[in-house]
Amino acid sequence: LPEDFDWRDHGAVTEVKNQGSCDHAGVQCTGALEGANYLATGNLVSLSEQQLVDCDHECDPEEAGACDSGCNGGLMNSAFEYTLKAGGLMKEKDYPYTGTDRGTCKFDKSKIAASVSNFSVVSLDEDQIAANLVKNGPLAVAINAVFMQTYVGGVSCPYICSKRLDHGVLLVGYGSAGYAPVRMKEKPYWIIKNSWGESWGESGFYKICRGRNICGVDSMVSTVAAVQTTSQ
Amino acid sequence: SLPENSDDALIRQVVDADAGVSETLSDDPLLGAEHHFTLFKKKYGKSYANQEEHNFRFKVFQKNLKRARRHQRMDPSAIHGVTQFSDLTRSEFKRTVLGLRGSRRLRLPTDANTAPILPTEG
Repeated sequence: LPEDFDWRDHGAVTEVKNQGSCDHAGVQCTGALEGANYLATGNLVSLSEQQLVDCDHECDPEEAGACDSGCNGGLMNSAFEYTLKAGGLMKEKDYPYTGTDRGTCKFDKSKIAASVSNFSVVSLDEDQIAANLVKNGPLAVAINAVFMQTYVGGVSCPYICSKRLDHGVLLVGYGSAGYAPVRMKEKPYWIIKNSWGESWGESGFYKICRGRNICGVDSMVSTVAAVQTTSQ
Repeated sequence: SLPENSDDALIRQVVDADAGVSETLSDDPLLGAEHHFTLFKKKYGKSYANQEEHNFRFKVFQKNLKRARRHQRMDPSAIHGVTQFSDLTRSEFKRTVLGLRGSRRLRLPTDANTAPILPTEG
């Protein structure tokens, strides 16, 4: 494994999005599929989150009533399941983001830009997470976002952080040496793409230290593979 | 797992008083809070429906300055301060900004495919 790796340097990451107050857990799903599609086709295409907001009502088979529900949230694996069943996602420009869930589903199968071949969950082991990241592209992950409300920059490495997962993000890379002055040592970190616009964090990105499942970041990691499609 | 307002309930580790103080906040986060709030509204284009709402949001903002300082103490290698969410209560932030659904602690689905173990050396 390389010591440092960042999919932004390899052209697999689209611009930072701003979900506003409508988070569907689709951002990490679209981000992972954008990366996988890039690896499969060589084309980086921004995919539609609004399609997920409007059309994905997939339910978690393990929790009654836990269904993806417009701006009220969802689960990333359910979003992958929907994408697999629907046949794929349209381009962002063909099905643009509105930030509301009051519209009807306008999915047009003839305009699918990327399709899921399969998706898998990755083990808790951080080396395996890094290996899957490097091999398969950006990974969908869940995290506890309590420290993200006030995050401005740097490597977040809280002494204590709940592992109760409440936010979906996209793991796009890792670094070997983030500066940690109080601990008097360099610390490795994950690079995470968020969906709160470029004015949040480090141009829309978040760095969180590696090594002890901080804020639950290693707990729920999914990788996706894309199939090549002919978009119109 | 920790209770919902876990960042309020956590045991606080004692750290050096000078360590990791945010560049964006003074020692007393409430000093200049009105000035910070004015800058915040301008930067993020915030406006409120009436004076009552404005006053409420200012109180929330002040609490979030304290929260940012608390986070700074607990997370000294990052910078914590004012963000576009500084006028949201913790529950508003969770309800409107965070999207992972599930009342229980989330677990990996048992029927999901498991990624094969990859070689990580050499």
